[in-house]
Amino acid sequence: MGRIIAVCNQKGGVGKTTTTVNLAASLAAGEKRVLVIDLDPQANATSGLGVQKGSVQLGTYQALLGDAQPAQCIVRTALDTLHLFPATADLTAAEVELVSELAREMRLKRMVEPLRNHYDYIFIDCPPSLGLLTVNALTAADSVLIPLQCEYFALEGLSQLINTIELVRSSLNTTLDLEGILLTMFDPRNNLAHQVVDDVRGHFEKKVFSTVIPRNVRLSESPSFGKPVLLYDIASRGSQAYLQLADEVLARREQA
Amino acid sequence: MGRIIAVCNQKGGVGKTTTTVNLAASLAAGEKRVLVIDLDPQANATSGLGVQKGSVQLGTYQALLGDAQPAQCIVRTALDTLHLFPATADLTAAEVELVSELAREMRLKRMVEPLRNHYDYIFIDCPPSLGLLTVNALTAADSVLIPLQCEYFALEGLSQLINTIELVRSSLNTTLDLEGILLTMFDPRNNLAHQVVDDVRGHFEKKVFSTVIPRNVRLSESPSFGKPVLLYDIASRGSQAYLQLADEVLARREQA
Ligand SMILES: Nc1ncnc2c1ncn2[C@@H]1O[C@H](COP(=O)(O)OP(=O)(O)OP(=O)(O)O)[C@@H](O)[C@H]1O
Ligand SMILES: Nc1ncnc2c1ncn2[C@@H]1O[C@H](COP(=O)(O)OP(=O)(O)OP(=O)(O)O)[C@@H](O)[C@H]1O
Ligand SMILES: [Mg+2]
Ligand SMILES: [Mg+2]
Repeated sequence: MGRIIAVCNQKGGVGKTTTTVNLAASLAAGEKRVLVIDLDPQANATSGLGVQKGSVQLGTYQALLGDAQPAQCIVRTALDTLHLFPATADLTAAEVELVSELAREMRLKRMVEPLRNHYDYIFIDCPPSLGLLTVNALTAADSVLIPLQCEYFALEGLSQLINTIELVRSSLNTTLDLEGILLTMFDPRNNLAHQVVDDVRGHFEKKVFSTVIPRNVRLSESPSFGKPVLLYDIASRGSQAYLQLADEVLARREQA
Repeated sequence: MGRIIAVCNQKGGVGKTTTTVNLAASLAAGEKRVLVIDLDPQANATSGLGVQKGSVQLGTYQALLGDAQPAQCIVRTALDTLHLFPATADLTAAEVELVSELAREMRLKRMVEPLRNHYDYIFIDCPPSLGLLTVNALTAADSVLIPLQCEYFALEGLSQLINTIELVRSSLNTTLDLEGILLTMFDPRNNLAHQVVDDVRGHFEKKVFSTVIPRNVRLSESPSFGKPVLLYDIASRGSQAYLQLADEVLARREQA
């Protein structure tokens, strides 16, 4: 039975897509069967895994509205055991179109449940908002992984995100768990970054991954080649950090 | 007559709020009368200008739904001629609640028009999406300022943003202009950054500001003190860049 993890934070640019793509690829490199679901109209996870945006005919938008089956949408990637459920820009319209539908928060859950047996991990890359698409992801997921940039604005938004997770847990998904908080873009020369790390570890303790993702230019270069960083520069600090994170996610699961 | 500028980009974390707060503050330091409207449920422009989120009773959410007058919401900041129209987290609900209202795209325009005579510049800080709040901002604005991070994913999203601006111009706001594209978080040690700058200048020419905002830690520290960077460290490269940008925005207006 695969584990469904929503990668979520309404703060923009904190490393949601970078974490989804590279954690998924690192687990797939270790022979796990992994699916990435791109739920962001920007479709960055789609292009980050080498799929040209213009080439996608059927994706999460069509599947959410019931116009396509998941099997028609899911594509292969450069890694054998890593599959992608791509996004298209018309996903922006889904937020408005789903509003008046019945059980609008459950659409993604209904779509994803049948896929659970085919994968060890299913990651959902969320857009930077707390709207209907993100609520769908939180309703469909077993747990939430929160990338947190070591910056002030990102820390400020954390309580709003935790509140939304609580709301979803109480009304839509009672077993929703916190997979963990991942500190990203850490620059050791920056005092503020150290303060954010201390604050977050002090407050959330074991819920914070011990792996910290450093700011590393290879992580921002690899998407322009449509590759996860381990296929672009596996020796880089960025790639090594995500491989270490994959080990930590696996170890936590064994302990649970 | 004040000029209304929407600071907009659906890509997250590209420097929308940092640009809104620091460009507005730089113009205010030059005796211009400036209003910042926070249209993002994260309310980062609100806290970046020193207003505690919990203290805001009436803000853009209440005004958009007609439950409050602008005069009841607008507050002063540390700079005499800089005012703030604060946001609250319930702005997230506005996206859904406005969907079924009549003339839902015009709500902000109706709210902002009467304020035009009181200010020289009105800046609207947009959330990282192309939903109803951003469409409201594009409908109310005279022009759009697009902060663009010198990274691959940010460049990739530009065409989707330009399409949306075209759509709004053809159906909701025929005089919507491009104020300019601002290159942000530029790190000269990063090859990709240079490539992005060359690509964007090659493609958009005069529409790109000659001022480039460097990556500068003072810009990410100043929000934790609730101050624009010119009140935190005016000599920093970040602050100097935004003062230079303010001069460029003023010069462009004189030439127009
Ligand atoms: N550890 C890192 N070091 C350097 N650059 C990074 C790192 N993580 C992400 N980036 C870059 O920072 C930018 C933001 O990251 P990313 O797009 O993954 O964030 P996001 O949270 O998915 O953004 P959005 O809110 O728009 O969905 C991207 O250009 C990415 O390549
Ligand atoms: N030039 C810069 N140098 C260093 N840090 C910066 C710079 N500009 C912005 N930042 C920091 O980068 C982060 C993202 O910037 P900001 O929040 O302004 O982007 P945004 O586009 O408003 O994000 P969102 O999409 O969430 O609204 C913030 O933590 C900010 O302090
Ligand atoms: Mg993303
Ligand atoms: Mg912002």
